[in-house]
Amino acid sequence: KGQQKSILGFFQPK
Amino acid sequence: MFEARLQQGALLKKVVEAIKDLIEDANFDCNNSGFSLQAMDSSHVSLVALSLRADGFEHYRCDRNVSMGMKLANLSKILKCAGNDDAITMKSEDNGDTITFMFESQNQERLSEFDLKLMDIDSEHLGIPEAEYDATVKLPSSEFQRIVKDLASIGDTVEISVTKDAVKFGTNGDIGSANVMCRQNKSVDKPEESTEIDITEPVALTFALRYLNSFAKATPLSSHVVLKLSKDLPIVVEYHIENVGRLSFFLAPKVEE
Repeated sequence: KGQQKSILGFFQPK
Repeated sequence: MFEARLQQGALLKKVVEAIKDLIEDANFDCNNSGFSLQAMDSSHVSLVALSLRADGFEHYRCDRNVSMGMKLANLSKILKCAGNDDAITMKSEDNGDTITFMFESQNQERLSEFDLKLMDIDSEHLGIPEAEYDATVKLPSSEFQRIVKDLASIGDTVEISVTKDAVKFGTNGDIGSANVMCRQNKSVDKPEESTEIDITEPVALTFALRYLNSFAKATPLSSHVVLKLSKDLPIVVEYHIENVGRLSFFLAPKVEE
């Protein structure tokens, strides 16, 4: 059922 | 100093109850335009973003930008001591190490004061790109809460697929499978029951139901929830807090490797 991605893979630290 | 008064103290109670099980500690950032928070859950799979505008408060004063670190479980303990009809005032001195919460009953007969110790939390802020989404779905928040609750009893991930006239939630597990479809209905006579779909292209993504159920704890904040989906991007689950601001959740998708 797919690999859970991390939110850090989409939003970069400012 | 920072001082803000919310006549509808219940709003703050509901916000904290919605996020306290997802994030442990958070920095509340205050500046003269409002009061905000951004934090990830401990597994860095989801992100919470709260923003309450200054003009949503009866009284709002923020002399200098301040960031106050709080443990959500402790904040929840204090806010549980506020009545649902109480007005809540938050106050803190610049460079203070506590924040004061004052609860006033409607008839002004009871005034409570609680001090919460602040803590140093080093949290980096993430940039959330303002994206155009492939699909935006606005549906009754109670409907969404029921769907993710029901599906979680069948499976642990849900595929959400949106076409121009319906949004579908599908799951399967050891005992079997479930599919829920909500058709678009812009019923004007009962706006609180309307489901609206705005789509640029069909999209289907898979998410962990555990997080969606946690987000749905924000249901008491708004009659509707807005879901925003784009291919291979986190889903946005957004609760608009009328006249004050919004509470948004972001959840990274599960992707077939």
